[in-house]
Amino acid sequence: NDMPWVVKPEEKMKFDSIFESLGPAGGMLTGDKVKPVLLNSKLPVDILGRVWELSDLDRDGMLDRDEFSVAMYLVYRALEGEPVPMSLPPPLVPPSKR
Amino acid sequence: QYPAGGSSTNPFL
Repeated sequence: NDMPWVVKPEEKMKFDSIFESLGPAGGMLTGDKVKPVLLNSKLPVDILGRVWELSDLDRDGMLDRDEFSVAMYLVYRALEGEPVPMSLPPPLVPPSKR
Repeated sequence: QYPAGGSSTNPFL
């Protein structure tokens, strides 16, 4: 599956730097580190809950840098008025997790 | 790690 990831390299760099600034442990950010960042978007908590569901692809309660990029992508799109999908469209699944 | 009630891994639930 060589479909390009919808997260563009420039955007990925921005998301990666936010990821690093949050102090990941072992390459992972726990929910309590990511939660305040997402709350900062002022989006409704039920929307953020769905963003988390869609981003935490392995359901381990933590986000690695690719999962975090998916979360940030969805938050930014939601802030632009795009609805958060009910399930993750294939182009949004990080190439590393297909 | 998550509040009581939680088998959930979602910090927003």
